[in-house]
Amino acid sequence: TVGCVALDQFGNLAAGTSTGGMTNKKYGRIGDAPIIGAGTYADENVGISATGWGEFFIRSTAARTIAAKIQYLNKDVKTAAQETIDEIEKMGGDGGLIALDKNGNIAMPFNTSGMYRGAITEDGEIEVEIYK
Amino acid sequence: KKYVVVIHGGAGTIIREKMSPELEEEYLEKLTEALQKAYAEIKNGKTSVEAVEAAIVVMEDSPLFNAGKGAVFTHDGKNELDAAIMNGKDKKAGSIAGVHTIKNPIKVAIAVMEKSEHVMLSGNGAEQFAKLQGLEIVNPKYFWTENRWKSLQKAKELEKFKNPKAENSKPDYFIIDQKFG
Repeated sequence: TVGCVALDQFGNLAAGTSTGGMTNKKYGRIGDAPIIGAGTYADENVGISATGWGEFFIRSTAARTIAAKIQYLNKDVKTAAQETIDEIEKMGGDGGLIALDKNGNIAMPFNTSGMYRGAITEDGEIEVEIYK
Repeated sequence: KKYVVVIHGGAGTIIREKMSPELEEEYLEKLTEALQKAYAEIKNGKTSVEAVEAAIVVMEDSPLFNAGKGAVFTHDGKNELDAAIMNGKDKKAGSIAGVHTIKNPIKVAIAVMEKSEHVMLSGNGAEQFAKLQGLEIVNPKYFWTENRWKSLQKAKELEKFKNPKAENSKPDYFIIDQKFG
């Protein structure tokens, strides 16, 4: 799975996710990537794209949960994202996500190795890393 | 620091011992290219949707990532793709699931968001819609890559091994089949 969240010069956010699914999957199984509110979500405050054990991200409505924590509980993006990943881990799931808020703050909590992520600032400074 | 683009890229099935430094370098280069493409859109005054599309198309067109060209295989030996987009400005969203012939699924998800009254289309219907929108349709063979095919064979071998009735054969090394895309 790949994903991107962007913040444009008008202050608007967008989130996108694209995936080939899971190796050896059967029965037309669909994961969280195409499910709005689970693997992909964006509103006026934050954008989220996830890549996790799909079933857990769907059941926990992961992406919308992060946005709701920001909207209703005034949590910052890092806290909201980490709490959500921790809740998923407690359920037995794993994976990660990226989140970018309207002020340009990011969160990239992952609890699974092999995930790559990257970010670029408004000045063009790039960070790319792999979660070991 | 004010970030304007953030991305993630999963390699799908990961053969832990096999991720060579050269391969890791290829991943880092491709991710950098994706970030730069999205950043150029933002700097040119384009929208966040256009920036997201630019980054994801780079990764869909690369065999390195489990999306688009580098998609993993289903049990039936097919490549089955999904994608979604959501615009925070007006909370419009577009999504497609379970398609086999769409070269860039993110482009079709954006078309669903911007050119239909629906949010989610699936299977043949999504492929018909993509064709009507003039988006690129490819032969499913386009998505075939040897290493993903080998991953499927190993995953099937592992599945046999996990099956209590299976003879006591054990694969020579384990593929850690990540449950996520």
